[in-house]
Amino acid sequence: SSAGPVPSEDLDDWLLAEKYLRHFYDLPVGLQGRRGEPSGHFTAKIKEMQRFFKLKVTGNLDENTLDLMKEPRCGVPDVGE
Amino acid sequence: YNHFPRDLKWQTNDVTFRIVNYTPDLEKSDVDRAIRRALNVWSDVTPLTFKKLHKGIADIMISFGSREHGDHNPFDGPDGLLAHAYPPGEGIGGDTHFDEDEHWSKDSSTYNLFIVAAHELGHALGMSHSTEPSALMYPVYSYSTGYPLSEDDVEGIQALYGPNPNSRKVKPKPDAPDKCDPMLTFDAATELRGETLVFKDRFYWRLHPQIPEPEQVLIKSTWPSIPNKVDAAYENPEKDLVIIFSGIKMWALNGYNLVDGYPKYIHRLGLPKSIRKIDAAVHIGDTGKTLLFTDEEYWSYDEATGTMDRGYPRSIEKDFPGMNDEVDAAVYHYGFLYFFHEHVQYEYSYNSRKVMRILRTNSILNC
Repeated sequence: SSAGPVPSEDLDDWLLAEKYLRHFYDLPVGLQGRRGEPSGHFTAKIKEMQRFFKLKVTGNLDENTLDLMKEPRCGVPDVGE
Repeated sequence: YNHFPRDLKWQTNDVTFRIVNYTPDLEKSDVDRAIRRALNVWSDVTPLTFKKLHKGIADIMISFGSREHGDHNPFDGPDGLLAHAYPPGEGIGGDTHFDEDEHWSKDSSTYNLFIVAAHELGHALGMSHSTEPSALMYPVYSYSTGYPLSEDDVEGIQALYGPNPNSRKVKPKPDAPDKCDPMLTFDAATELRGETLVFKDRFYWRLHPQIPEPEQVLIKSTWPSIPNKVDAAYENPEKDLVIIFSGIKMWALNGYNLVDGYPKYIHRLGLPKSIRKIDAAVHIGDTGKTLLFTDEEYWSYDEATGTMDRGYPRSIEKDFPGMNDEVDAAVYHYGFLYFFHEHVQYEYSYNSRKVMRILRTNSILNC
């Protein structure tokens, strides 16, 4: 994996992001890596989400990305079928 | 806009719907009305017609449920997921589910059923999520008034079904402003407790000094009672207030909270009744004066006494040499006035009384 460390150390944030990306961006189960060592899949999905929402594409769980993941929204995935 | 894979759509323009159950949060008639209005949003711009069934299987089955509600796509309690819908097709296709753990309303107090229903019914007709922040099909909830569809939504649904052959004129919302448009103009700008807010159309950008990338937000999603268009704004740091102007009214904010007793008429500041809007406003902390710009003139308001200074209005061009004769927005930083006019920004030294630099308006938006 070429992914770098995740800035946010909060376990809740990591779990939120994993759940969010699995539900809305088709992150395959078991391929998210570990907190502090995210997999390339995880980082790629963060980037996909950041691209969708026109955030700065960093692949990191920065504040703007996490804030958006906490917003109330529609349950339909943003990508895929 | 986006469609679902294979551009799923109804193969007939005559679609049936049925409201299977009702939320206790609203009167039955309010739910019926919200759903009917939400369907009309889409039928107004397409050849689609919607017929209500009271029993049996309809194309679009609408229901309220919480947590696991029978489709193996559970909801999650209050907030988070609000609703979902399935793209056109047999069986569960078209079905629309609302999370009963949300509190549904017909105003801005909680999640507005009409707005969420219009979004979900978009899915039921074949629209997927849009990346356009101003679009109804943007995935994140935001409250807004007025016509709910943006140009992006109209383009998307008409790509599937074509336009309404008997259309009455609709006025879709324009797309969100692009911060890197070189011709970008501002409606208003102000400081707010160390951040800078820049207003444009129905949106504002929020700039934090330590975060290079500005955040774009719908005005209504932060302040539902402020109009969609802001003319001017300024911060009075001594009073910890931001005053927002729109037309002949003004609102006061303490932080992000609206202050009771507003809106008030702008004429309470001492402006003549002939003034119908303020183009720009800026507070000069060093002098305690607030400058209010209207057309080619400006006024000086003394915040301490709450009165308009004598000898005003005065000419912008005369008193600010090098500046254009009209102003769209203005902010004050460390002795410099930043005047925004069209796509140009003038850095004006208050002490030297001259323009020091000319920049693009959107240079403060990290472009």
